[in-house]
Amino acid sequence: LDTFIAAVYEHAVILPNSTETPVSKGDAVRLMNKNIDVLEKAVKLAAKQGAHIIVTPEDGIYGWVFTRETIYPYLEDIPDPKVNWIPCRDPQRFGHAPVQERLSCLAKDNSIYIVANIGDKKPCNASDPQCPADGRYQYNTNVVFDSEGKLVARYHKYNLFAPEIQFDFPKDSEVVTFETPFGKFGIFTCFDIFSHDPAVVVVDDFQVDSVLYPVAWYNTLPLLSAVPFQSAWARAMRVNLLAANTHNTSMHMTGSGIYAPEAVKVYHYDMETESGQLMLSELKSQPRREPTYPAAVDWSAYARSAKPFSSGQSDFPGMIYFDEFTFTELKENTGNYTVCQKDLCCHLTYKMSEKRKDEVYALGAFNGLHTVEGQYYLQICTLLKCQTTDLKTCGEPVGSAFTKFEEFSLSGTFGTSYVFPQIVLSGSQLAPERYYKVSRDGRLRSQS
Amino acid sequence: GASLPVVVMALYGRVFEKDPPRLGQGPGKSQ
Repeated sequence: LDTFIAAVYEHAVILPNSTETPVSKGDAVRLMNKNIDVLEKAVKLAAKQGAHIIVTPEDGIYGWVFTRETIYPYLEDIPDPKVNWIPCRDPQRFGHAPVQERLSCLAKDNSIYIVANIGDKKPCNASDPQCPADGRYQYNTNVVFDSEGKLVARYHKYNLFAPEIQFDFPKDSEVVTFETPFGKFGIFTCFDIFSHDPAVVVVDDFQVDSVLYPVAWYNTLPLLSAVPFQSAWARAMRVNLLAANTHNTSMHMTGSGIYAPEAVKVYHYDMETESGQLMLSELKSQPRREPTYPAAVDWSAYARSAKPFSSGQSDFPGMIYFDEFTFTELKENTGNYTVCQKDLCCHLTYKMSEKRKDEVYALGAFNGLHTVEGQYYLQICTLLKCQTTDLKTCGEPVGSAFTKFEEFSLSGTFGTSYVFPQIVLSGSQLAPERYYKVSRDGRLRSQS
Repeated sequence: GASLPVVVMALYGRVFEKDPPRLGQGPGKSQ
C-alpha cells in the first residue's frame, strides 16, 4: 500500500482508586475492562473510517497510580511474538490473559492493528543475580495485535521515568520492529524519545518508516510540551510518528497527533474538557521514497559561517526546567543577536510587527548535561517570551503572546546532527508549515 | 508573509555521545 490510514486516540484514563494493598484479580480486570470499553468505541469508529492501525496511550488501560505490589493484579505474562499466538483464538495458552484476549479479539473483529500499553510479568529466581526480592520482573510494555488478532510486537520500555517505581528496567535496550503491508514500523514509549537507544537506533539503523508512540506525557512549558516536541522529533528524524497521549487536565496531560516528516497531519491539544479524542490521517507508507521527503540538514552550517552579532549588551542567566541558560534581551522591534554558552553560539535575526512595552523576549543558549528527571546532554538555542517584563522571569512558563514576528532566523553552532526544531504560538498552537521552513544550512526561518 | 504570535521557538539539540549509559534511573544510571 502506498498510503495508509493512521489513527491515534487520546484517552481520558479511568484510574483505579489509590490503594495500599493489591486489589483482587477480578477487581483489576473490571477496571481494565472499563478502559477497554472506551477504547473499543474508538477502535470501532476508527475501523469504520478505514483506519489500518490505531495507537492508544501509555498506561491507558490501568493508569499510573501504583506501587510495585499494587500493580501486580493488573499484569499478564506477555510472550515473545515469535510464539505466533492469536490470544482471541487460544486465550489460555500462556495462562490467564483476559486483557490480551480482549485486545486481540478487538483487532480481529474490526480488522485493524491495535497498539496498547499493558504490564508484563516474568518469574525469576535466585539463580538470576538481578532477580527482584519478590521473584518476578514487571515491565511497562507496548503490545501490537495485527488485523487477525495476532501478537506481532512486544516492547519493554527501556528508559523508565523516575516515578515509575512499579516497573523494572529491561536488562538491555530492545529494538522492536515489524513489517506490514503499509510499511515497516518501530515502537517505543514516552521518555524513550529522549534516548539514542532505542529511539534513534530504530530509525537510523533499522530504517523504519513509521514509529508507534504511546505516551503519558505531562506538558512542561516552555520546551517540553508533547505536541511541539514530538512533531519536531518526527520532522528531524524524518519518519511518521503516531503519538497517543493520556488525557488528564489536572496533570496537564494532553497533546496527541499524527506527524509526517514534511508536515504535522493532525494534532489535538485540549486543556478545557475531560474528553478523549480520536484523530485519523492518511500517511505515506514509505516516506523516504516520496518527493516530499525532507533533505538532510547540516544544523551548524550557517551558524559556523556567520559572524557573531555584537549587541554590546550584557547577557544574563535564567533557568528553564532546572537548566541554567545564558540569555540576552531583544530590546528593539528588529535586530540581530548572538548569545553563547561554552562552544554553542546561537544567532537570531528577527523583525516584530511592533515592540510592545508589556512583552519582553530573550534569546537563550544552553549547552550541558540535564540532570533532573534523567541525565542527558543538551544543546539548545531558543527565542522565548519572558513571563513578565522582569528579566528574572525569562524561562518561566508562558501560554500566550500578542507580539507578532514578521521575520525570524534562528541558528546555532551545534555539535550534533540531532536537532529538533519547534515553534509554539500563543495558546500552545503549532505554527503552520507554510509560515516557516528549516533550511539545509540549519536555519529555522520565516517563510516570507 | 508570516506574522506569528510566537511564545517560544527552539532548536533543541541532543548530544547522545555525551550521555551517561541510561537516561532513567536504571541499574546503569550514573548518579
